[in-house]
Amino acid sequence: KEQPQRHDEL
Amino acid sequence: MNIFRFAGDMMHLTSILVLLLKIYATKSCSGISLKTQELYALVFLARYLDLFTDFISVYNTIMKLVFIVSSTAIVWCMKRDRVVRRSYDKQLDTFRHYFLLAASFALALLVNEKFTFQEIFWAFSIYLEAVAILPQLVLLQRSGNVDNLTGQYVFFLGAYRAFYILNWIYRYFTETHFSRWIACISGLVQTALYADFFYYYYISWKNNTKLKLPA
Repeated sequence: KEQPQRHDEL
Repeated sequence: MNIFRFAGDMMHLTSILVLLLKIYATKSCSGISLKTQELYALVFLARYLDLFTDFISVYNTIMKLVFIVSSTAIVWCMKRDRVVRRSYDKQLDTFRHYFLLAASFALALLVNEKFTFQEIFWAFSIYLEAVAILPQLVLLQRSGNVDNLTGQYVFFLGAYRAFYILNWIYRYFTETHFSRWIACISGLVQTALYADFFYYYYISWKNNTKLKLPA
């Protein structure tokens, strides 16, 4: 399964 | 980072500065919902659990710290400062915010990017932020008259959300793997909640009259 995207927003 | 995201963050920062200015300059928090402020403080604490595990940029880290410190300072001030807390409209601020908390947490358990502690709290913070403005909007509607700084505070918060939507549209077209359903759908819901407020804000701005919300 795909890894979650990095949370690069605030 | 694109210009829309940066503009959004600056609007968010401005809204917090306007709120701090209002509380500091007028020594009053009338018209401000403590419940909304408590929810925002919780939003930041839950979302930025990654502060020490995921480094994105110096900008992100500083902004996260600023949001955590400023939101908890506002809550502290409204609850503990002996002058400020006297002006709190407790009888108008009756929205049952625990309901929002429970619903957001339940949704985060069901819909998340990964079933881990951090991801669940991240999703929880996204859902909670989407609805956290509700006690504030209800309070403004009940009190009818909205003072300038409070009106500007909510306006900047709404503008922050609008710029984040532009940011996602921009990212969708410029990045190859941009898919953030949780953040984008919650963001749309959150922005939609401001539509009514924006309408009356625009009317008062156009007619150069005091902002008044219909009962």
